[in-house]
Amino acid sequence: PARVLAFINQKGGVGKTTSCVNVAAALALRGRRTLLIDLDSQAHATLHLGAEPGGPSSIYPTLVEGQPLAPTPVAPNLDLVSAETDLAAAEADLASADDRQHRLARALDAVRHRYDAILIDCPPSLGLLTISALTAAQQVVIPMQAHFLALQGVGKLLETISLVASTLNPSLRVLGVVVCAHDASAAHTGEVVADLERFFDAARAEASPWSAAVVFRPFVRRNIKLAEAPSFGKTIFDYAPLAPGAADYRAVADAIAAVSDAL
Amino acid sequence: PARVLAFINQKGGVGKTTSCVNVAAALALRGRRTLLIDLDSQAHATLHLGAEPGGPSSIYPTLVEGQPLAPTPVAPNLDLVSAETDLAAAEADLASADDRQHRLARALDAVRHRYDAILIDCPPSLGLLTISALTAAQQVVIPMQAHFLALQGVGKLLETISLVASTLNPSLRVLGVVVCAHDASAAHTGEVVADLERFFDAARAEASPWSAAVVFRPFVRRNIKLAEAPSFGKTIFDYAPLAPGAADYRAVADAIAAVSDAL
Ligand SMILES: Nc1ncnc2c1ncn2[C@@H]1O[C@H](COP(=O)(O)OP(=O)(O)OP(=O)(O)O)[C@@H](O)[C@H]1O
Ligand SMILES: Nc1ncnc2c1ncn2[C@@H]1O[C@H](COP(=O)(O)OP(=O)(O)OP(=O)(O)O)[C@@H](O)[C@H]1O
Ligand SMILES: [Mg+2]
Ligand SMILES: [Mg+2]
Repeated sequence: PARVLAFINQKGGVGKTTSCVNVAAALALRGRRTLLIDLDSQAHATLHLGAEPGGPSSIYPTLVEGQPLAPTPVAPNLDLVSAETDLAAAEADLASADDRQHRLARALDAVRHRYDAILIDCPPSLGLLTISALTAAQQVVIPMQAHFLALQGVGKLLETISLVASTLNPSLRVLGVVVCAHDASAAHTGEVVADLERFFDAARAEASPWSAAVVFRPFVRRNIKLAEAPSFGKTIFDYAPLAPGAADYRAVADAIAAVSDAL
Repeated sequence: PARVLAFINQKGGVGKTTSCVNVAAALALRGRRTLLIDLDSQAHATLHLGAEPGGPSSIYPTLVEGQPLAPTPVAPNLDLVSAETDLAAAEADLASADDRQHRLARALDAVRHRYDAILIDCPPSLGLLTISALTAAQQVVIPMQAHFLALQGVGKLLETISLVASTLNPSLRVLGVVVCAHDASAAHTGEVVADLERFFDAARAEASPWSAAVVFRPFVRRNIKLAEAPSFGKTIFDYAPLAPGAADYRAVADAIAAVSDAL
C-alpha cells in the first residue's frame, strides 16, 4: 500500500507545486502507480496537470461531507484528486467538524491499496488543510529555496510537525528538503544548505520526526522551462523532456523514492 | 494625510514583500514620510528591514486588543509596524471580534496625519488579515509574475476587491499591477501583460474599483541582488544601490506615487 507524502512549506512560492507535480510525474514514469492530491484552493497542481478545478474528482465533498475520493487519471500511472476554489471556504466548514483533521486520512486509507505513492500538494499556510495533510501523511517533503530567511520558516514548520507528531500522528517522518529554483551564484546558498545539513546531522541520534532527514541531491536548478510548463498544463517531462529541470526532477524523484522506501 | 496602499496577491511568492519594502524605501528616499505595516505572520517585511518580529512595535496588540499603533523608525522617513509569528493566531482571535475588519482601519486613521504614504504588506491568502487591509486601504497594488496561471489568481483577487468595495470600503481603488521577477525571455510573458492591459482598458468606462488601473512600467526584472538583500536585513538601496533591481524599484515607486497622487 502507498506511503503518503505531504509537500509542505508555509512560505509562498517556494516550489511546492512544481515539486509535487514533477516528482509525481517522474514516479509515474518509473512505473509507480501514483496519486496526487491537490489541497490548495488556488488549484495550481490541478491546472499544472491540464485538469479543471472542481468537477467530479474534486476533494471538496470528501473534506466537507466525508464522501469517498474520486481520483481521475491524468497520465499513465498518474491519478489526480483535484482542488477547487471553494477549498478556502472548505477550510472554514471543516473547522467546525469534530473529526476534522482525520477526514483526509480516513479517505486516503480507503484508496491506499490502489497506489504505490500518494503525494499531497499543500497551500502556503499552517492552517487546517496543511494540518489535515500532516495527519494523513507518513512522510513529509519540504521544498524550499536556499535563502537565509527560508531557514526561519523551516524552523517554524518543524515545530508544527513536532506538535502533530506528538498529538495526532506519531508515525510522521520528515524525508528531507528539496532545494528549488537553485541559483549557485547567489550569495549564501552554500551556507544555507550547510546550516540545514548540520541541523539534520545533529538530530540523527534523537527520536524527532526529522532524525533521518536529508537535503536531497541534486538541487533543482532555476530553469525557465519549469516556470513555463504549468501555463501549458504539462509536466516538465511532456513540455521540455530534455531541459535541465526534467533531469533534476527525475533525479530528485529517484532520491525521494529511495528514502521513502527505506523509512 | 497619507493614502493607504495595500500590496495584495493571494498567490505565494510573487513579490509582495520585495515590492512593498523596496517601494516604501524608494518613497522614503524621495522625501515622503512613509509607514510600512507588516501584516504577514511570517514577518518577512520586518526581517527584510533588519528589524525583530514582535517587540514594542508589533501590530498584534492593535489587532487583538485595539491598542494604538506604535511604529518604530527603521530608516530616514521610514517607520515600521512589525509583524510577529503569533499573527496566525491573531487572525483566529480577530475572527470573533464584531468590528474585526475595521480595527486596522481605525488604528491607521489615528496616525495618517503623520505620514505621506502608508504601505501594507499582506500574506498569501484572502483571509481576515487581507480583508482588514482592503478595508483600511484606499488603494491596492497587485504584485505578480507574468505567467498565464497568474491571470486566474488576479481574477479571483479582483472579485474579492469588488466584494469589499461594495460592502465595506466604497473608496477602494486598484492602482495597478507591478510585474515582478520579470524574465523577458520566458514564453508568453508578453501575452500575459497584453491580456492584463486589454482587461484594464475595457474597464475604463465602468465604475469598478479597477477602472483606472494600469500595468506599471518598468517591469521589475529578475535580479539576484533583490533575492539576496532580505537575508542581510537591507533594502536594495542599501544592499546594492547600483543593481538593476534598485533602478527598477526606484522607477516603479515613482510611477506608483504619480498614480496614487492623481487618484
Ligand atoms: N526550478 C525552477 N525554475 C524556475 N522557476 C521555478 C522553479 N521552481 C518553481 N518555479 C516557479 O516559481 C513559482 C512558484 O513555484 P510554485 O508555484 O511551485 O511554488 P509553491 O510553493 O507551490 O507556491 P504556493 O505557495 O503559492 O503554493 C512558479 O511560477 C514556478 O513555475
Ligand atoms: N525581481 C526579483 N528578482 C529576483 N528575486 C526576486 C525578485 N522579486 C522577488 N524575488 C524573490 O522571490 C521570492 C519571493 O518574493 P517575496 O517574498 O517578495 O514574495 P511574496 O509574494 O511576498 O511571498 P509570500 O506570498 O510568501 O508573502 C523571495 O525569495 C524574493 O527575494
Ligand atoms: Mg503551490
Ligand atoms: Mg511576503
